[in-house]
Amino acid sequence: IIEIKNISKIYKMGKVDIDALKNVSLQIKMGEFITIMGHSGSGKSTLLNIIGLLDRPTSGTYYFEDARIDNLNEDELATIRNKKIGFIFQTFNLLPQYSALFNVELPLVYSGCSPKRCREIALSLLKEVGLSGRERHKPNELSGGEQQRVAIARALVNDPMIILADEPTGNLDTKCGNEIMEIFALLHQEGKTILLVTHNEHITSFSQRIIYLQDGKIIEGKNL
Amino acid sequence: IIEIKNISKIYKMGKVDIDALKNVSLQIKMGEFITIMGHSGSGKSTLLNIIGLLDRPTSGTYYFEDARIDNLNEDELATIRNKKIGFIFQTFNLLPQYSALFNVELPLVYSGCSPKRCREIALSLLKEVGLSGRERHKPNELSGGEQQRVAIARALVNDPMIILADEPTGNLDTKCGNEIMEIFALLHQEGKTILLVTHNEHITSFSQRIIYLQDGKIIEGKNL
Ligand SMILES: Nc1ncnc2c1ncn2[C@@H]1O[C@H](COP(=O)(O)OP(=O)(O)OP(=O)(O)O)[C@@H](O)[C@H]1O
Ligand SMILES: Nc1ncnc2c1ncn2[C@@H]1O[C@H](COP(=O)(O)OP(=O)(O)OP(=O)(O)O)[C@@H](O)[C@H]1O
Ligand SMILES: [Mg+2]
Ligand SMILES: [Mg+2]
Repeated sequence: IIEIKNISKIYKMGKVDIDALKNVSLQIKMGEFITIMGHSGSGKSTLLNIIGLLDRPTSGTYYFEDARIDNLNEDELATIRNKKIGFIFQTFNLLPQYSALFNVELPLVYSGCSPKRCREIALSLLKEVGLSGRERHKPNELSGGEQQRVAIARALVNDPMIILADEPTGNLDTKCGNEIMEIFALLHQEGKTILLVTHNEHITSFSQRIIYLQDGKIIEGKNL
Repeated sequence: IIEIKNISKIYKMGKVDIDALKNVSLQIKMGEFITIMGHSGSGKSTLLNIIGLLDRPTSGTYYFEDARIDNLNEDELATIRNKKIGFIFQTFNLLPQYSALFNVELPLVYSGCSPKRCREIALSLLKEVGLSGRERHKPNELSGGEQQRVAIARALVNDPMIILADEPTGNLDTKCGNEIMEIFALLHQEGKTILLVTHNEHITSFSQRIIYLQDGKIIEGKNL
């Protein structure tokens, strides 16, 4: 379903270049649940952003459902992204001036459901991540873990085919984190493809495959 | 050194009140290293913000070094805060338009050291948290864990008497997280008072006392 070949990402910082990803190749099959681990700064978010079509590689090729997409324009990429990919950001990236409910509804509005239906779906997902009673709060009126859960609900509300989650339990207590992982496990059973970046060894057992990044290179994949 | 009595915090949200803290009392001695744990939304950040003089309680009294301070004005609170407290925020709160180095230097500038000395101290602390080579990056040019480490360096650069850390290892891999905890352990040996909020059971062994929050109440303290 996804194949990236020889992907490199270089951030140019004036005189210095940062080689965030070095010649990374990876194949992801439909319905796989993969965990990506590695040290802070090893390139995990960079890799996820490229896979999620939020960023372009400096070089290399990207095939999405067998079609070459690294050469598409921004609108074409956005269309694929909005229809097929749900992205949970490491730093949440919520709209600060809007409520949790509106933040979660927004992707639905674009997919054309009625306002009443949009609201129902959003409320149900907020309830599923344990945020009933917090729908009207703006992000700065929510705890860190609550903001993280709004970000999770927002990524799932459009029922995406592929879920990319960047440290989705980093601000959650163990119980809460496990509840989120149960949601991912259920979505996986429904056939979704999931890439999960985490530092938390305890949640790797939910996935079938672990990929390690070190200094921008994939150094090991373990099949479980 | 710090004593809070019957502290309550109510967030007013139009028709609904959120009782974030309910009648919390706590004594903290000079040189203690305390871990605060609890579910997402239990009131940990709210408690830390009040202890760190970043927020005012709705009711209750706060004694800091035996002096009543919950009735001081903003300038007086800011003076105590800048001199005595180093705060590591759960969501980093870095200045986005400035480099990591400048973000770390800023508290030093206020304390009146020479530009040359400020820079030396900031660079040395950035090195200590493993960020050599990333000093010139702005926050959005840093990984999540790197931003977190800039926030840590910034809190420590003024050599504060009290360190309040809100989930300081949430975005760090295990190795990196342990390196940060070693820094805290060293500071504790030097006589600093440390309050650390965390979800990570593995780092509680660094402290001598654990306080649990549940629905805004302190329900248990374990001495280790
Ligand atoms: N916009 C940018 N400009 C320059 N360098 C960048 C930029 N974004 C990231 N980097 C650098 O690229 C490297 C990889 O970053 P990335 O965010 O992918 O790491 P990560 O594995 O997600 O780390 P963490 O676990 O800390 O979140 C880091 O060393 C970072 O400093
Ligand atoms: N400004 C605010 N206005 C209204 N409610 C708020 C505000 N800030 C926090 N809250 C609510 O108060 C409760 C406690 O928040 P707090 O940030 O202290 O939780 P926490 O224990 O730090 O959680 P986490 O582990 O998720 O970071 C939460 O349920 C939150 O929704
Ligand atoms: Mg990252
Ligand atoms: Mg918090």
